[in-house]
Amino acid sequence: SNTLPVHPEKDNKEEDAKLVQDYLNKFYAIDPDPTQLGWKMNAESTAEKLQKMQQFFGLKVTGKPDTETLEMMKKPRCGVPDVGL
Amino acid sequence: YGVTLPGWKKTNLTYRIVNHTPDMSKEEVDKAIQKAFKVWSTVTPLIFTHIHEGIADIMIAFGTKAHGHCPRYFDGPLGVLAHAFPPGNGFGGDVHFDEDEDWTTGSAGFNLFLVAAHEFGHALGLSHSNDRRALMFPNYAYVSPSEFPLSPDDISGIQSIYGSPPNAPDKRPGTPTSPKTCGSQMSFDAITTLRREVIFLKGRHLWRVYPDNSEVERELVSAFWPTLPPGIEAAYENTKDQILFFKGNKFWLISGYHVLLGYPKNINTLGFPKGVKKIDAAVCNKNTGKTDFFIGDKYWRFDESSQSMEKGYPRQTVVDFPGISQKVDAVFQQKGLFYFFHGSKQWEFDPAAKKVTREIKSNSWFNC
Repeated sequence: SNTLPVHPEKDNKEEDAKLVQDYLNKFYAIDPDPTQLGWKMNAESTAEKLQKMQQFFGLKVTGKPDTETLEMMKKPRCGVPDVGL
Repeated sequence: YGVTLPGWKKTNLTYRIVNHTPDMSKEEVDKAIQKAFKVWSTVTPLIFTHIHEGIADIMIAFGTKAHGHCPRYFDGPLGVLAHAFPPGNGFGGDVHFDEDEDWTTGSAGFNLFLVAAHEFGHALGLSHSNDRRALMFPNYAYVSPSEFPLSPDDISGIQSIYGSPPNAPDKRPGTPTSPKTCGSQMSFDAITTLRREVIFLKGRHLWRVYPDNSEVERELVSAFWPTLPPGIEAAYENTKDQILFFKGNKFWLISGYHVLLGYPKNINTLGFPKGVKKIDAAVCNKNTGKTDFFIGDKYWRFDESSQSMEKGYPRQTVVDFPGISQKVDAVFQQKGLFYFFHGSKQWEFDPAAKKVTREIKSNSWFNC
């Protein structure tokens, strides 16, 4: 058949990037919004947010989505942000 | 720990379970939620009342993806399990569980009691803690429900907002006052060392004494070890940096702040015959690695390395410890010497010379 060959590695990378972005936006990019107890985005860079997350979990602070960091992000958890409250 | 200020301005809070997950029976859900609130009411003045209609302070609901007017959404199985809002009106104090998760009463899936206890921490004003042992650590971790889930970090956090439970001494007029350590008749139920400290226990209280600088701190036993009962009868520090606490025919093994899983156990697992119902006092001799258990006028000897009772025991205490003829309330070892307590007196005993070197008042360690 003429389907394009799939590059699992490339897929993984994209999936990991999305996981990182989603995780940081949900738990580390948030400022309190007292008017309606929701949360607002802030403007820190991804690397800064990643460092904050790695510091919080006691991981090596690299600012990069290394394996240990990705594994921590995949663990089931509470939906309340870790910072900003 | 971290807090979101202010906490609730009242201690009587209501909660309502708006809907139930089909994963568990209604009774199981109600019980898990009730037990989760009890975790927090045990260490604070807070009282939680379950209401079945109207608006409660803490509204509890199960939902999936985008649910109602909630500004946050769930993400299907795994990932985010639940979320909650800090104290306040409207969404304030509300708790939502992701119905796409498998909610259980055990270790399979996600234990509703544990997740609820965590989310109620938020609903009461706590934010996440980066202490991995804390219940308020963001990631789910299964802990046997028989173990009290709050770590000292959680207790310090919630008590920084609401204070201690009403039975803590000196907080409410008319509450029973704590025993006066310098009173002439002061006696102790149990005494143990803990590294460089000596911990004296009596009823619900414990005193941490630092012999080097004679500093004394008084605490509630439950502030350290919430699952230990009051009225501990014997305690000792073993050779593995652990403490064993005894009450009746049960004993608990503590490592740091945690009661190890599988405890309390029956004292006959240590090798005592069935006839032995309680332990009066115990001390581990750091030089020999042998622990002596004192019961009535006799004592047993336990080998910590082989974890077994030595043959030829019990023996008469007074035969091997000349001068120690009274029932032993408590005993500990300090700088090689033993200190035997009975009522308001203690005897310093030199095991090498096999003789009592001094008779002292029981509260001599308290700088009275």
